[in-house]
Amino acid sequence: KNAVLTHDEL
Amino acid sequence: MNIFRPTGDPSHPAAIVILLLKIWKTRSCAGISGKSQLLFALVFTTRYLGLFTSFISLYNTSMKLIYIACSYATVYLIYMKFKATYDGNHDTFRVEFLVVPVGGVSFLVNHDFSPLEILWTFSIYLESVAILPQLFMISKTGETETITNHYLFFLCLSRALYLVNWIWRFYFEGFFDLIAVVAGGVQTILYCDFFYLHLTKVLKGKKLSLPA
Repeated sequence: KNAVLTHDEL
Repeated sequence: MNIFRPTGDPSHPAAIVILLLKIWKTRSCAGISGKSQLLFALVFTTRYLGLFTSFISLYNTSMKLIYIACSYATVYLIYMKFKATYDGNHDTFRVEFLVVPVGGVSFLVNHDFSPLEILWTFSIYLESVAILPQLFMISKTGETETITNHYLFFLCLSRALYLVNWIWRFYFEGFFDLIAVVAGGVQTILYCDFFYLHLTKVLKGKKLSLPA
């Protein structure tokens, strides 16, 4: 899982 | 999720809601850069296209929808409902000077060369400079009767809390998004300028106009 590409931030 | 997110996340929409209420109450959007608000609407539109492809949490989805709704409501009030009070003559920043280079850079520097990812990157870069038309307008007119201390406070607060959030995530989750951090840093610097302009031009102007 690429943590960066999930974009969980707003 | 660390505490800096549930406090930082609502700060930007809070700033926008304050702006919305101010426009609504005074029936005027004088002093507000419609271009900056238009850019923010574009920012949230291009950033949250992931809503259609991935689900993170109910919190995440609802916050994104709130961001989008608030930014479009502001644009609607400025360009439609209270168009007559919009100070277009002073809102002369050329947005293509921002959108075109930002678009170019997001093609060149991104995490992944895919349409959604490039649009996300575009939105991150654009958000960092979206306040420039507003800055330009304040520096020209030296007045922002409708940009309140509160709008400014919440915008700066959201930046500050996100910076702490990134430091937190770097140390405790090993999470580090260089693009978001650099763009966030640039944005913070511009907001410091916004704050400086506010102190020197706006507050000074207010002081001078006070009845003796």
